[in-house]
This record gives sequence, C-alpha cells and structure tokens, in this order.
Amino acid sequence: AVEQRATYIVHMAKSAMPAEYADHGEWYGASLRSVSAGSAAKMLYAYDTVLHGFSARLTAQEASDMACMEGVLAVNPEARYELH
Amino acid sequence: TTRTPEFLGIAGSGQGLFPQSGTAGDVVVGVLDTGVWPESKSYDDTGLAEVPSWWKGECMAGTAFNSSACNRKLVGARFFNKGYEAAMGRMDTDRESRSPRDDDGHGTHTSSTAAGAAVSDASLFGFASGTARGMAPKARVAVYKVCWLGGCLSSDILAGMDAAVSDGCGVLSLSLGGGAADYARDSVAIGAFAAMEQNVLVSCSAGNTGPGSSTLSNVAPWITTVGAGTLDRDFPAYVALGNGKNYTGVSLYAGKALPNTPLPIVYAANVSNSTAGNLCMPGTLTPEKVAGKIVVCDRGVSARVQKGFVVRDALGAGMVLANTAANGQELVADAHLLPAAGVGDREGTAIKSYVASDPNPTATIVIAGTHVDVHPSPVVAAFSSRGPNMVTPEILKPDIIAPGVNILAAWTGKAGPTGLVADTRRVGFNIISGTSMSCPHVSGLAALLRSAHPEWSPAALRSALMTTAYAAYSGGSPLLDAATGATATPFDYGAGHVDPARAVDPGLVYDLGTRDYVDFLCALKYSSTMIAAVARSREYACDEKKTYSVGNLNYPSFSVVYYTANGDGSNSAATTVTHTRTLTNVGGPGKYKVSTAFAAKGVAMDVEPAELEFTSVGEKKSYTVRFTSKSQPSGTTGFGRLVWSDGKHNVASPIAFTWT
Repeated sequence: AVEQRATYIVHMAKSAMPAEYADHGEWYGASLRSVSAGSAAKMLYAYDTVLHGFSARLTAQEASDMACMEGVLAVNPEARYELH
Repeated sequence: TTRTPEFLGIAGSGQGLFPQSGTAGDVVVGVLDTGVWPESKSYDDTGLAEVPSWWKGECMAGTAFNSSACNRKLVGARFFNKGYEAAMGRMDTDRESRSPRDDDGHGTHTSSTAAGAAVSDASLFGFASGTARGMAPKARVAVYKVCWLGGCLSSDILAGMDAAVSDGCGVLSLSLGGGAADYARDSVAIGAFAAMEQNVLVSCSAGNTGPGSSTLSNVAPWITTVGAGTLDRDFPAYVALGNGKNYTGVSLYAGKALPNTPLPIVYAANVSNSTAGNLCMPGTLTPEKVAGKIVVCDRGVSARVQKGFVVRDALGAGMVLANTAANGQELVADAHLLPAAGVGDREGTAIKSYVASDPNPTATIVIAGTHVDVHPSPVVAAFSSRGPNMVTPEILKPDIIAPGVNILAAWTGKAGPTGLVADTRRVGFNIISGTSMSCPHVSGLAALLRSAHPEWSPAALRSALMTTAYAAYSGGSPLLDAATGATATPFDYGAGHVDPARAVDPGLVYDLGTRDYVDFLCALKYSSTMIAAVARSREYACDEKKTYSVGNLNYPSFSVVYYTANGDGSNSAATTVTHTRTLTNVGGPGKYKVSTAFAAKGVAMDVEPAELEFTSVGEKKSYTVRFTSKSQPSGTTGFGRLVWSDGKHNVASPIAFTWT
C-alpha cells in the first residue's frame, strides 16, 4: 500500500540554520530529504517573508520525524479555508 | 458600491477628507481571493500616476491571462495553486484557469470594492444603478489568487501573503476564513502577524455563520476583523396573496414578469417526494404538482439561488423564498432565474399559513426595483458571525462592521450572477452579500486612512476606525440586529459601524507593536517554540519574572471575563478585573475627560485618572480601568462603553462583560 501524503506547513527557526548551508532553501531541502526515503516528499513552497519554512507533501511518519528535527518549530497539517 | 461611499460619508464633499493624489496612489491593497477579471472597467487606470518605483509586484501570465493585463490600477496579479493541485489533483483547465483569471467573480467583486476605479452607469439589470467605485479609488490593487473552485488551502494562502508583503502591499484584504483555531496553527493569523510587523494592515472577514454566538473566524488581535451590516438601500418585491394580503420581500429578478392574474401557490414541503422537501433541494420537487405554480421554499442548507433553479427545473412559475427563525427578518436579494421574492420569517410564516388554510391559494409577485433611504440602517446582518471570541475571550471581536448586504461591485465574465452553471447570463456588475463584502470596504477605508496618515501603524489605523465607529443611529437609539429585530450588542458589531469621515481625525489612538503582541502571547502561556512559530523569531522570549495579562493588550475595546470561582455556576465574592491602556495623541493639544455607560447589573467601573491632558503629537498617557462585579450566574453578559472626549473628538471603546 502506498502511504497517504498530505500537505504540511513546516515552521523553521531561521537562526538555527547550520553553518554548512549556504542559504535557507538549501537547508529546507536537506531537512526534507532527511526524513523522506528516496526523497519522495515534495516541497511545494519555501516561505521567506511571512513565515520561515516551507510546505511539503509528507506522510504522517515523515511529518512526525520532521517535527523532531533540530531547528523545526512546528509541523502543522494544511487547513482549508472558505470564502465568506 | 454605487451607494456605500455616500452611505459612509466619503462621496461628494466627503472625498475632500482624504488625499486625492500623491500619497493616495502610494497605497497598494493586496486582495487574496479568487483572482481578477482585468477587463472590468473597475481596473481602468485613467488618471493614475506611474506605479511607485518601490513596488515589486508581478503580473503572472497563465490560462487566458497575459502579463499585459496589469496597468497603473491593477499593479499585480499572481496565482498560487501548488497546494491546491497537490491536494485535489491536476485542475481541469476547462473549468478553472491556471492563472490570476477570476473564474468565480468573488475576487473581482472584493478587489473592486476595496479600490476599484469609478465606473458610471453601473448596475445589475438596472438594479442599484449609479457610479460604482472602490472605497479607495486612487489606491492600487494587487490580486493574489489563492482560492480555487475547491476552496483555499493554507499552503497557497501563506504563499500569497508571503508575496503580497514582499511586493509592498500596505493593506491586505482576506475575505475568507476557517474555523477558530489557536493562533500558532492558523496560517492566516501567522501570515498576518508578519504582515503587521512589516507595517501592513490585515483586514479579514468575520465569517457568515451568524447569528449563533461564538461563530467568529480570524480573531487574532493583530487582524482587523470585520462583520457585516446593511445599508440604506433595498430591492423590494411584493407578494400579493389571493386573500388580499400583501407582503414585502426583496428580489433582483429582471426577466419576464409573471402574468397579472394570480397563480396557484404551493408550499414545497407539500409538492415534494422528500422529507426535507420544504428546502427545495435538487430533485426533490414533483413537476406535476409544481408546474405553472408559485412555490414557497424555506431558506437553508442549499444556496438561495439554487432553490430558484430547482423550482424552475420542476416547471414552477415563481418562488417565494421564506426566511426561517435563524435568518429572522434579514432580506438578502438575489438575481434569481425566475420571478422570485425573498421574504422574512414573519412574512414567510403568514404566507405558508395562508397556503395551508385556503383550499385554492393564489399569489403573484411584483418586482419593484431599487429603493434608497431605507431606515433603520445599518442593521447587523443576521449572517454576520458573532462573539464572544472562542480563542481568546478577553479580546472583543469582531472589531467593526461595514456594509456587506446587497453590495454591487464588478464581476467576472466567466460566470453568471448566481454562480450556477445553468446561469448563462453575463454581467459587468453583481450584487452579493457576505462579510466577504464588508471586509474589502474596511480594507479600502484603511488604504484611505493610510494615504492620509502614512506614518500610522496598522494598530493605529484600526484604532482610528474603531474608536470613531458608531453604535447608535443618529436619533440616539442603539443599532439593531436583523436576526432578532432587537438591539445589537458589541458581540455583534464590535466597536460599531465604521465612520471614515470621523476616523481620519480620531484625536487619540490605541497603538500596538510587535512586542505588545508577543507579550499577549506570553500572557496566553505560549511556549517559546509556539511564539517563534507565530512571530518567526526565537529572539522573542517571555520574562519569567514579569506578570503578563491578556487584558492589558492595548486594544481599543474591552472584554472583561469573570471566571466562575466555585465551578457550580456561581461566583462567591466580588471580583475586580483591571485593564490598563495607553492613548497616543494624534491630534492637537487637548484635555480629555472620561465617561462610561453600561448596562451590566452589579458592575462598578472606576477609571484612573479620569482626565488626560495632551500637549503634543505623539504624546502617550496611560489609564487604568477597574471593573468590579458581584456574583452573577454563569452565562450572564453585559455591555458598556467608555469614551474619552475633549469636546471635539470622542474616542469610544465598547465593553463586553462575560461571566463564565
């Protein structure tokens, strides 16, 4: 069975970026690859202005693993909003 | 918007209160919605100066949308669909455009309401005719399409907000919401926090789940939360019954009229094969029992306009759409596909009673056009979501109400005015209702204020809008609630109805900055990680030695919550709740005196000091209010108002008391 993926918003602590990375996008990508076997998890957006972090399609296990990583503040499942 | 500028006092001579050039065009209102129909005359850029050099927005090309669609009015158009397509699968580009193109109409309506250019001879089938214009007609518009046919996903919303703030928008307008969620998990609240930090005012709709209590969305204190009210315009339609009785409703139907001779009238519940037949849901009416007749349908569950389509599909000749108790007497007009009238709960009950009691009931419907100077107005819309604030009861929400019922503004060329697939009509303007419509009114007014006071913070702008809002009609009687017909409360309208002509000169403001909001989060006992998730920085920390109080957030309103001491529904002793506020002078020198009025039994209020004297602009003065209450049963509420006045300015704050 293929594990279901859902979109998660990953909040990162900008100041916690390890020195080995040249920029935050690189760090976000590496963080994503580290929790995703075969790099199956896909990044949707990298945010820079209103949020430090990214959104990605993750399995529940990958989201859980991500939440435990150094520099990750929160991993929130995507929410649906409706027009008023 | 052919009427709201006049209703708000910013038409004619009222326009002179705000800059007409220069800084007026330096404000860009970013609208996160369903996109834009750039061919609408509401985006005509005649007379506008060059786009400011600091603007970083982009006009993204895509399906049926060229990058040349932008101009000096529509200065940016982007779309964000990665989250949507990841969740819903690849979109059907026959149904929706992978571009900023508005396939729905909602985004074109909201953005033109906020800052659309003036368009003469605007109307919907002749209804509401006049010159349509945004509240800030000289401001620029940038659209960020984050909502699609299947909804608005938070990953796309955040991407839109990220771009809008980075592009240089001064005001963001979001007519969307989810349920009430903790701020650290609410993407709109998180995006709005960063926007606020970068001096961007974020205006959001309160939601349409009224009149039930505690139904608000977008309640973060750094968001301006906007409820909806009516304006002084109506679209009457008359239902004449065979017994000689006439009832007044509303309608925007513009096709072939019913014959002069009365037609048989039936109640949907009696001509249906469904137990919920009264609601005129698709496929539930029996054509043999409906053909050639007027059908009474009850409001609820399905879209109002869809009920008309269902009646027409079942060969009905007309429809009376009856409110239920939940909607009360509020009348929302729709561009129905057949002769139809929406009527209030009382009228609906009377009509249904006639249909049930007369062996051969008959009726006819007469559409009567547009009426203005309707009073009382404004009335709080029944659908407008209400307080108390479920996330933080100590913050009174909504902040304010603005026109949101039967609003005419620009529309998409891709969909008819009802939005139904079966509606093949195409219109340049449409009339719709919702807090989605009131929100961009406030967004546009905020842009106007920003052009007049570019140095004010988002909190100062909101404070000006709130403390000058009115909660009573010109004769002095309090604003009414359409849901009940009774007096409305601050849980319904917040500070009151927006009054931009007074907001431009508020005298004093309650200002707030990032550190104040972080202190607020500390008072909520947020962990450092949660604060960092909201505020994007680990540099913000709570001081363990400091006592934080939610009530001390320098908010322009007061929500005083008494928590039950005994857990048995009673408070055993008098309790004092203390709130501290700081006022900043944005007017001339003046001596302000405080006055309070409240209708809450067993409450005593003490303001210290009772006088504040300001000698220079920017000067700050603090005061403390002690609210002392004797025991009250849990669930009791009370309301009041605190006003600082120098004889010229009245700086008013609503007060809500809750015993819980």
